[in-house]
Amino acid sequence: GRTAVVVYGKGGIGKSTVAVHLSAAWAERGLRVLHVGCDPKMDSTLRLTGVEERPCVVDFIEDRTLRQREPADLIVRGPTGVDTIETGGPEPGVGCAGRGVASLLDWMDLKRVRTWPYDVVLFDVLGDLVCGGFVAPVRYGVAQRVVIVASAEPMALFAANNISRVVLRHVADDVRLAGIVFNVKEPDDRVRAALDAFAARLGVHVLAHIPWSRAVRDAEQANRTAIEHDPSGEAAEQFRALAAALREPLPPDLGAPTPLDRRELLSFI
Amino acid sequence: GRTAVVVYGKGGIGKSTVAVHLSAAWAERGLRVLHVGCDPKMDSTLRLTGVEERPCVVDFIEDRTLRQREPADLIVRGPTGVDTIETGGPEPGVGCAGRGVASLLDWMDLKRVRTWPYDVVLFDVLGDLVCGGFVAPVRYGVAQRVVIVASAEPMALFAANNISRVVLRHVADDVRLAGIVFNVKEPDDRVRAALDAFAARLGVHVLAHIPWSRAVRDAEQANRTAIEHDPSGEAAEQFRALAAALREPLPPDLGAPTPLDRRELLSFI
Ligand SMILES: Nc1ncnc2c1ncn2[C@@H]1O[C@H](COP(=O)(O)OP(=O)(O)O)[C@@H](O)[C@H]1O
Ligand SMILES: Nc1ncnc2c1ncn2[C@@H]1O[C@H](COP(=O)(O)OP(=O)(O)O)[C@@H](O)[C@H]1O
Ligand code: SF4
Ligand SMILES: [Mg+2]
Ligand SMILES: [Mg+2]
Repeated sequence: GRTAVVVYGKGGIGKSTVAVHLSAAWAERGLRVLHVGCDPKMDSTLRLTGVEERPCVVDFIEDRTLRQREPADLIVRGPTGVDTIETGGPEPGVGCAGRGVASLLDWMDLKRVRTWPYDVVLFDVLGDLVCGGFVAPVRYGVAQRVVIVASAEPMALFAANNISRVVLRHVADDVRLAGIVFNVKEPDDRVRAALDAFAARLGVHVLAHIPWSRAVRDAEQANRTAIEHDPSGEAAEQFRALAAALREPLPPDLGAPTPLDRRELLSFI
Repeated sequence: GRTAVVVYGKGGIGKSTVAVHLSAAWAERGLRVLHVGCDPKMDSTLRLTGVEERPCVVDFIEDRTLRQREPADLIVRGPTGVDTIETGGPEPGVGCAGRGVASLLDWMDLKRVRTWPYDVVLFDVLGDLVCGGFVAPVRYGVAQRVVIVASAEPMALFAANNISRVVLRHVADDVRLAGIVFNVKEPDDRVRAALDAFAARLGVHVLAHIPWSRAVRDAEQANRTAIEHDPSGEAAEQFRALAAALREPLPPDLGAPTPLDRRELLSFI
């Protein structure tokens, strides 16, 4: 069947890095993937397409033509075979940065993109402020599986807690928190143990500890993922394993997250 | 005359740390200060009041009584004599995190708080997403002087560039970018030179390079600022100097910022 994954996390934490490697790993196995970047930075799909200038949803909101646009106007297919969309972001200070995400989901319904033959639909969403607009993928129930990307940075854990709260509110809509990916520059046993303790307290499964790698960095310079750039390397293998795990059925005993209150969180981080 | 300062920067960068030390330094000199925290984290005023649980604007938006509230319902005065307000934040995932800020400004107009005898009004505002709500202090023209807090982290520079774009759009409303404060954990000459080069390219004055200090950290544990906790220390002196500089008239030749476009910014950071 079809898998819908929403990757959340604070800005700069490695959401897009994890997301593009998942999409590339699924495409490598012959799956049809739609990868949707929902960060005003608009740099989620670059490593899948190699294309710097591309159309985005906000362009068509601003020229008021979004409803008439066909999927071909929005979707750019990359050399990896992954179809990509970017929501883009308005000029800073004008309007609502989150509206692009909600408008895109309405457009996907209108064009019945959700009935198109994708095996996986992945949303890569900014999680600093989980306000109305950025929560849309969860509210619309497209988020069967939410994946949080975090590190040991206090604000990353703060964002992870907020995202867990949002998931908790939508458990009745079949939204599940599949787990957390720790993407840490220089992990050591002490950091790893502290992050595992945080995940346990939050009631979230640890999907992977991914150390920063040179292969990912070098691939990024060439606007590619490590899956193409260094296919037999350790990073590529780790992302393949994560991609496979996210296609497995969710464990029946997967519980709901147990977010921390403000006071406990501030003392934890 | 009266000074209005808005401190912006990405989450976790040290906005509140800089802001509370400015407010405490101004209060120490006998100035009447109104310090307004505009971050859903709601931890801006803690070191000025020592009070963990306090009223916030969003409470009164949710119970629909904001218009009837008097300043005494919202303002908590701390031991340093600084008056404080917190906008607070809605439950993550519900509504608009930025609306608290815009609603507060409307309320301040309604209650004519802007005519109250404050020498300095400071807003401490989250700058990750400079969407409509969080830009309100600039749009309402209360931001004579915008101060950006940043570091060498890519997302901090990304946010600084976005904030500069917002200021540029409001230069006609007498909004000025007073400068940037670099708050860096372990500064060295190489980092300092790179940050100075970024500020020069952005057309922004460097107000201070503030190294992280033990005095600030220790004071924070006691819910105080370094001004009371270690009054003759280096950190306290540095913040006093910054506070005094922000009360000086703006240099007549202070130009408008020159934000970088996306491509140049991505190559810079
Ligand atoms: N596992 C990793 N290995 C190497 N570099 C990484 C890794 N994860 C993140 N990075 C670096 O961090 C930067 C930010 O990551 P990105 O995925 O763009 O964050 P986000 O999408 O959360 O804003 C990238 O430019 C990348 O170079
Ligand atoms: N100059 C500094 N010296 C010591 N610690 C600092 C300094 N600046 C920031 N910090 C630490 O960083 C953390 C985040 O700073 P904060 O001011 O709360 O950020 P923001 O308001 O931007 O979210 C604080 O808890 C504080 O301990
Ligand atoms: S909904 Fe979110 S992105 Fe939109 S204006 Fe409010 S805080 Fe900003
Ligand atoms: Mg990204
Ligand atoms: Mg703060």
